[in-house]
Amino acid sequence: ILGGRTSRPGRWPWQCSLQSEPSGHICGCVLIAKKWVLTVAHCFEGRENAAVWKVVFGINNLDHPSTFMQMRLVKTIILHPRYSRAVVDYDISIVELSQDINETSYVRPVCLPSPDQSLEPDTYCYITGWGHMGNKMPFKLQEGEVRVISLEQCQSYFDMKTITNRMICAGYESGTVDSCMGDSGGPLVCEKPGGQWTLFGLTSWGSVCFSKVLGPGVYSNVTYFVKWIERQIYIRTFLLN
Amino acid sequence: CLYSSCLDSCGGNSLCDPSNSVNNCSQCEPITLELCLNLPYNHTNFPNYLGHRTQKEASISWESSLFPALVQTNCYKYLMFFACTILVPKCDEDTQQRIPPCRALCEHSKERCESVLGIVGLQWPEDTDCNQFPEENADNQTCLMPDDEVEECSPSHFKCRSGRCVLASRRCDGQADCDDDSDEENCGCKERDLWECPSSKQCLKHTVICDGFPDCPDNMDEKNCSFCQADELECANHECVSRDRWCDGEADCIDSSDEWDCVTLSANVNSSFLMARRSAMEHHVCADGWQETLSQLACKQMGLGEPSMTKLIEEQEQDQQWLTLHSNWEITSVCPLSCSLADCGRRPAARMNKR
Repeated sequence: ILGGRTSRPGRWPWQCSLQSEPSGHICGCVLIAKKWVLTVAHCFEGRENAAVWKVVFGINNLDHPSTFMQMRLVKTIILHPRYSRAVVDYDISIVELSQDINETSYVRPVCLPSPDQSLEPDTYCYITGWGHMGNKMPFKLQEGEVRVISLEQCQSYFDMKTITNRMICAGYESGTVDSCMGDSGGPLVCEKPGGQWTLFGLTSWGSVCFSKVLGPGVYSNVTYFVKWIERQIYIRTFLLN
Repeated sequence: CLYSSCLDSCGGNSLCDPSNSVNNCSQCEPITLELCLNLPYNHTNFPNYLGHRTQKEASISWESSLFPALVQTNCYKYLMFFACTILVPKCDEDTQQRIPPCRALCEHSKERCESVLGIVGLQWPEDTDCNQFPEENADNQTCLMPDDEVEECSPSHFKCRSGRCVLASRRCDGQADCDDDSDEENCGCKERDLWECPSSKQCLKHTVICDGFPDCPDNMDEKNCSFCQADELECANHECVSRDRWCDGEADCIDSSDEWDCVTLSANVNSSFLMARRSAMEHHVCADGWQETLSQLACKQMGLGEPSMTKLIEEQEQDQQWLTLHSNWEITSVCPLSCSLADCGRRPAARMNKR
């Protein structure tokens, strides 16, 4: 996260770290139910085999094991069938954990939006992750507040790509707070009145985050995918075959 | 290679025997970088002349955005060709060696385009020092120069009638970018070999028609995609599955769409009734001896939280079809459920301790 600040433990209990040896942390991810995690499809490029992945919850410092930490292996990786590597569209995937997590104050799911709950421009939300800070890779989880911008305005920053309604853009013209490499798959969450946090975006792509030409971050639009997410979980939980 | 960063570019390939020097352990690979798919060569190897170790890295690099944008200024005819020779250098398949651009190509590109970058406060990419490239016809060193067949525009560009290149995303966007306005001509979907949504006039690629994912606002691209028998229903991916296999608990469509939305809460105004779909027919659930565990199962199946309340209501619609749960259930009535949202999005550990 560029221009953010170090988070306090427990502030983002749905944040998880998608890891694969030998590199360790590869991508962010988000807990949405005891056995289900969301992340982005491009994290699995070249590594679609579930056996090489594990998911770590309840940590703040990647380098320090915490008493609240829980680690699970990955049972299934469900890439969106329309994921397009070339244009980074439909960039979403669901991970089924090998076992339920234990729900604690430090490991808890985020809410999913309802299919008709879209995010309006000028809404302020938070992005979190262990991605690049511009000058270094952090060990401690970083957080930053960003403002959602309209897709039309977002398109004006990216000549080479098409911004679709599967995407959300957020950030500032000055590019102060932004997501970066290593944040992919992590959450863009917004607080609802009453203090409940809802997941509206997953860090997907953007301009080269620490280059001179800055632009907003682009996030997978979770509202667009809610029906697909629910169906995938339903058919893998309740069907007989 | 075991002790050098070279391992990645080899991908653990046997070519990496320790006796080689780090520099020549890479091999030719097909070009996948979209920007450079129309070159007179189609194999490359890495690292490239910008220090990128893989095509993936090159594809998300600053230079892969900079050069296509700069091409639009028409500062040099072969700028895109030069950009590709350093982004995805030509690989000689016999020697597995990189073939550099000639120094003259680099110098021409830099002379004519560096100043244009300067106007917008940007710099020419630092590590494209032209002196690293050989002179054309230098002693036994091959290098690349453009010939008449070289395309001035990349596949991600549209070529104006005047010959200039503009980014393909600017084609038919309602604003003329070509000096001769040719990018805003023949913009009908048919002229561009695209499919048109009847209501919104949106243009779609043919590959997304009838693929099970609606793209037109009115889903017209997913209509009339298959013709099922009278006793069959169409899956989301347009397969035909017999009606009595819908919601039987087993996926019969490849995309499992015959098992979607089998348990729902009906959207009645005054209360929500539990509905079950069987053989593609909506049924109220009759509740002879309903148990709370069934309420919990129903809410969980719908992806909702624990039931907050279950009520039994006498039947109201005479002609409604009933799905009988168990043969020994006597009383026929309807049981509305109201499920709470899952307990989510809360962060008790983040509560601030006031001092």
